[in-house]
Amino acid sequence: TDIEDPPGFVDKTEFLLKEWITIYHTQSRDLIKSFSLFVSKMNLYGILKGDEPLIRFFRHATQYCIDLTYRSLNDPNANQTIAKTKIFQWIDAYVRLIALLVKHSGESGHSATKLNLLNKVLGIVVGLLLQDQEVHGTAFQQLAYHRIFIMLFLELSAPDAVLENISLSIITAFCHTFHILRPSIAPGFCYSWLELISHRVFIGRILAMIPQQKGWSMYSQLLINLFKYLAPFLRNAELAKPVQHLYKGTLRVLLVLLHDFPEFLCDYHFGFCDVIPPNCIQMRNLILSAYPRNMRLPDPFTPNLKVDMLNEITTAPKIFTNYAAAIQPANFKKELDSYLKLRAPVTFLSDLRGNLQISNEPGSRYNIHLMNALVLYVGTQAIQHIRSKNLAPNMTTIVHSAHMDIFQNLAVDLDNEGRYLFLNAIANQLRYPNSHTHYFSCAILYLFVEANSEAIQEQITRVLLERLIVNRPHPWGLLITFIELIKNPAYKFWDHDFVHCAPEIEKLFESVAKSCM
Amino acid sequence: PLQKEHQIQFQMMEAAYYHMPTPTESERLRTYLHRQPVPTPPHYPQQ
Amino acid sequence: MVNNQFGMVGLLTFIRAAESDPNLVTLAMGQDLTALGLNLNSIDNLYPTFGGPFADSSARPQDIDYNVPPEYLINVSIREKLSQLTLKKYKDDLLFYLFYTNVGDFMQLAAAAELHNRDWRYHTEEKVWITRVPGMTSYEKNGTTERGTYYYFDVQNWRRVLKEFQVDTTKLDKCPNLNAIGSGQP
Repeated sequence: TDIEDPPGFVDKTEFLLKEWITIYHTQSRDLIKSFSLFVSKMNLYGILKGDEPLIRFFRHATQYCIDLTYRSLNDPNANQTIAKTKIFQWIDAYVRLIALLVKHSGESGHSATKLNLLNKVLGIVVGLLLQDQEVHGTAFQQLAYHRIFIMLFLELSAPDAVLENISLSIITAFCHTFHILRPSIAPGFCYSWLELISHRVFIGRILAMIPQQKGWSMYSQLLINLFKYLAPFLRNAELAKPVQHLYKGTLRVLLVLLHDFPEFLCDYHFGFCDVIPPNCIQMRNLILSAYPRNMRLPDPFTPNLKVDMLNEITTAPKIFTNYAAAIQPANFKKELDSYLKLRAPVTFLSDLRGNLQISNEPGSRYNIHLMNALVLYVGTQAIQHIRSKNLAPNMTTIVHSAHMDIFQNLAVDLDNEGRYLFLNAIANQLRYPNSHTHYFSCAILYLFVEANSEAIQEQITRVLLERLIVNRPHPWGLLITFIELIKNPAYKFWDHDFVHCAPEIEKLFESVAKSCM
Repeated sequence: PLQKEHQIQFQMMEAAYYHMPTPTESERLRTYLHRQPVPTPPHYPQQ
Repeated sequence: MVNNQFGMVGLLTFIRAAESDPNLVTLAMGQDLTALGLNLNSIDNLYPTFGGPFADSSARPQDIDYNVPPEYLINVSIREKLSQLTLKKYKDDLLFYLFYTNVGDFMQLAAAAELHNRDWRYHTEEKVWITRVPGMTSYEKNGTTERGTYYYFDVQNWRRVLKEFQVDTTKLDKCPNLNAIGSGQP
């Protein structure tokens, strides 16, 4: 940007841009013919002579649109609706030019030129947005950028043979752009960002139309960007209005995903729950409640439901997050693997807490990501271990193993905060009928029945109950685990003081029990 | 309490809250095509 | 018992706080997700009509822009070929529709003229259409003002509403002179 513009370049750009806007609005019927005439004029002006003038043209043209937007929106006499219409008439025309240039650039079979151009334009808009946010601060206006992104995406998503060929690359370019503009980087753009990534055409493309679900991992990354941004604001008990609004919008998007793409939430649940604060119980429940559409869930309230007779519990759920890689540092992973293999040295168990604790600051003592990854990794290893002995996981086969050593050690050795996070990591696996749900359900019940202190039992109850008293939805695995806990006399659930510690708590248990029994 | 970085992010979010995008801003403009445009009295609806 | 927020006492605190200030614990108690404007019982997918994260309802068919083949967009080429309208045949409702949706167009004037013929009057300051209530005679005249009960057309709710008015008749619009505009429409 520090290279001086050639003399008159900005005027040329402005002239061409205005010319195109006029063409767009007056010759809509045979726009393509006018477009080719216009391109030859661009060529005449030297704009298409190479990358550098073209980039310069786009930067000045985009800047022109943005300046127009600020002028119009900040004009106290202008009617806002009319101002926006005028801005959109301008921007939409400019975006159509970009789309036509992308579509017609390079040889029709070669997509590289087209995608290069698209990425250049997106890069310019991103650069201008971030600069603008820096300059204007809280006076930043997102409107122009919002309009450019959505209209460009709609233009490039129109049914068209050339564009269809490069649709995956187009969506990748936009995902990349939205990732760069994620709310923690561009907080002034956060509402537009959520509007863009949840636009029905964008969702339709990335989650439904791209074959072999190739868009899913990119979309999961965008959701993780959103959760990470929200997390610090959701830790507070009281949500400020702007946070509440963004949170509510996020719930709406998750509901659409739960309804239309439950498998997507199933496959990426671990990564999502890993960045959602533990106190966001309903939002986390919403993700954990997803189950594959072709699956019929047995009614969890069925008396004498024989969970271990369900054939789904032999199937491991897909998990597209590489949680094993999250177990750091490497030597800790090595020690873990050797302990799981050899069930020695015992010192591994006593060092466990030291690996998990990162500070003494209450509320942020532990490395939650490591805790979540460790729990899931140990659990999946346990299932494999039991299977290797031609057994199926149940309340007897899960005991007396290196895996259960680790869980029992965590239950005993961690303080209240650590234990709460540990139990949450287990409860995050109580989902739809699958081998993880079944194993972790057994594991948490086993920890309850074998607990050597009531505090462990109390916290197990707390973690399960707080997930049940929140508004729906509730994950299937959570329900069946809690029902088993309060119905099976082996757990002597009703004998514990914490069940009767206050009238409200007692009332809660009775109402849950009534609905279960 | 929020870290410094998050406080700044919150201020930006809060400012953005007052320029909330509306669903129509994500939809194409509808071009209203006159059949026979004529000047109408200013006190008639103009929009 | 566990004496901090990670045990039952912690949960109890939430529950009690929820009773006194629901806003305080929206995250822990959650909200009724069926009240977020999404038809969660829908057999069809929601995303094709999703109105956006900040919309309280799904997008209506008229809000959604469908990709239509350009050759379908013929309104530019056929607008001179449309058949003439005989507004006399239409009810008030349709006349109001034409008046409010054909802004800046001859059709707006034509609808106004027809409404004027049917004893509706457009108040130039209030910018509403009013008419006397049929059969009602108790209108007090006093120079250029007239007081009584009228119908006015409430465009927001799209219906006629009875209301007491004191009308300055000089503010009532004259009937548009369509011939003067010289376009030959009805």
